[in-house]
Amino acid sequence: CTSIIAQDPNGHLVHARNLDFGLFLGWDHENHLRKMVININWIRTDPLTGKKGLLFKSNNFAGYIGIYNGLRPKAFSITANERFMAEGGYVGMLSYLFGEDPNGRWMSWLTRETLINFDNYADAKKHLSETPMLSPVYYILGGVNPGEGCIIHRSLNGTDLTTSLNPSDPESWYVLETNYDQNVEVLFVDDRRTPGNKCMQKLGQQNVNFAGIYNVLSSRTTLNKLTTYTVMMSVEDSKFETHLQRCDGLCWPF
Amino acid sequence: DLPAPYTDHCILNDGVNKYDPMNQFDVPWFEVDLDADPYHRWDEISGIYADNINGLLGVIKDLILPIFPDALPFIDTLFADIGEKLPNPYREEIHGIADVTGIPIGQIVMYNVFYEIFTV
Repeated sequence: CTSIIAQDPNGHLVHARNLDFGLFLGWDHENHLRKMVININWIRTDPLTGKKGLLFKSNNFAGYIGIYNGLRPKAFSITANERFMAEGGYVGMLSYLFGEDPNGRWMSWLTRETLINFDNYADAKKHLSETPMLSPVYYILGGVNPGEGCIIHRSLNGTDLTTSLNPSDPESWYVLETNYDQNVEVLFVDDRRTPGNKCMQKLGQQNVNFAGIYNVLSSRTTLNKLTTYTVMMSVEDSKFETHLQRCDGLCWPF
Repeated sequence: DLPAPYTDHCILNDGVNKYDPMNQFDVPWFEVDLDADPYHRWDEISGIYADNINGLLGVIKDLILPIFPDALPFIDTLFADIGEKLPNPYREEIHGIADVTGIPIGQIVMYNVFYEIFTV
């Protein structure tokens, strides 16, 4: 997977991601995964006004109730990228099963819970950073105001590292996360970071918009055989688009 | 760098624009009502996509069963047990999806905790 949050020269944020999924599982992306991608408007009655309305948006695979990508209008957006650690999901699952960690959250349900319960970037960041969970993950969190964008490196009981947009630094107008810690070199056979960074530099901050970021995410090897869809999000104007993706021809397998 | 022809390639160097906003409409929109009974929240989606979900899980079964022929009852039991320990509203939602699709609860649980399994 590859997630990007970028800020244009006027402070507008675009948050996007490629979902790469299904390695070694034998799924036919065309007939299985892509046909099951749906967008969801989550609606609820506002306890203050009594009116039913949109709470947040997400996309899902049908039948999957957790959330990998979501946007709460005028508040924040989240994507989740897989993080591999020695103390991985099996440790959390066993702890949960044996009752040692009954309050640990399943990854995609913590995302959903955050989208339901919080209405601003700071609170969402705190909740995603501090809540005990059952598996490591990278949460990529974007906001509505300039500079609101970060990568939260989650382990089961805390946050190991948080890297953020820094609008005052001319080199930090975007953050890009694949499946490696930001302070660690990527595996050379699984390098989507270097191609992604090169393409973002080619794009330039002045061209940050849906088209520009989509083209970065449509470039090899950021785009690869496992890429199922690209999500484009703008919290400011509540735009949420899911585009089915495919990498035809000779593409790197992951 | 990866060997050719797998070398990375930024399409911006070609002056190409692959973004077409109309393509977003290939993906359908649904509503999930958080005021509704959790058991019934997913009825519409589960009904429409029952065969797709079954097909997806079928591939996993085809992958596992040739190696571990007796794995299916174990999976159904283990993940059904996990399902009973899940907090609400998730437990009720998963039960609802299993009943509408006709897929055993353990397999729907497995599908829904796939991230945690995959990190193994």
